[in-house]
Amino acid sequence: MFEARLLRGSILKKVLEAIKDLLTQATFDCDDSGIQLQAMDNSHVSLVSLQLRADGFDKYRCDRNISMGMNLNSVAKILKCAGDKDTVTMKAQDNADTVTFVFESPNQEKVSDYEMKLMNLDLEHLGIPETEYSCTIRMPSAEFARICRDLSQFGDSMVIACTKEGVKFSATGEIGSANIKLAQTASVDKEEEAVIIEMDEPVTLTFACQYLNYFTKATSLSPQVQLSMSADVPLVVEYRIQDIGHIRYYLAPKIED
Amino acid sequence: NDGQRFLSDFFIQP
Repeated sequence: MFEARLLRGSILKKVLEAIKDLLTQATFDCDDSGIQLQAMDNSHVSLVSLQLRADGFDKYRCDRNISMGMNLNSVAKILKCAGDKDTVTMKAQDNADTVTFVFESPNQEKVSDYEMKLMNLDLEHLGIPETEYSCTIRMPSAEFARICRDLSQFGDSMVIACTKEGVKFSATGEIGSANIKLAQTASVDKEEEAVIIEMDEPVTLTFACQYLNYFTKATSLSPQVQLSMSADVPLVVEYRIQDIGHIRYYLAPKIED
Repeated sequence: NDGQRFLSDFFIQP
């Protein structure tokens, strides 16, 4: 028996919004530590890694490890039927070929259940090596979303250059060029609003704007985002989900001209 | 393809 109940059901709605444009299907691996999902987009350029810890759920039971392959468009359709304040419960029997989503309104007056067929997915699971990153940048997630949106008007690629002075985002295209520089916040009153840079070595890497824009669909999950970069390795864009886990996106760089 | 690299260049295949 698998059962995971979340009073803050809107978290699951937001998680689906954050992955459904990048992935069409994925496997939710459940064990007694929680729910994990790792999947690459179709072009094998980016990867989503989601972790929801068991202790972040209001009720969590997983008697046997279970892997549930799901069509994410279908899951997103079902979760759209949940109210923002609903409690969401996912449950499945051992060896089941369906999963059931139960939505309960705050006053318990409306209870809905949606049963969905599971899929057998044979997806590639990549091993991600432990990496010490040369630069980590923490910044407001809404600011990062704004920068990605603004710069993608100028070109398909964005250069992210991190030095000890700050971080510069740049794009160049037919209409011209754009540069956005963010300095490290001098004094941190509200950590959520701060730009904080930890740098061992400066790093400059180029990434496809399209994927960065997909990642920013996770903005509503966290007020802050963390970018981790080292020369010639994939970028990590991490949104922490309060008290329950995180969603990390990895993006392979482009080779610079 | 415009210099885009793939994750399999960096991550370990099973």
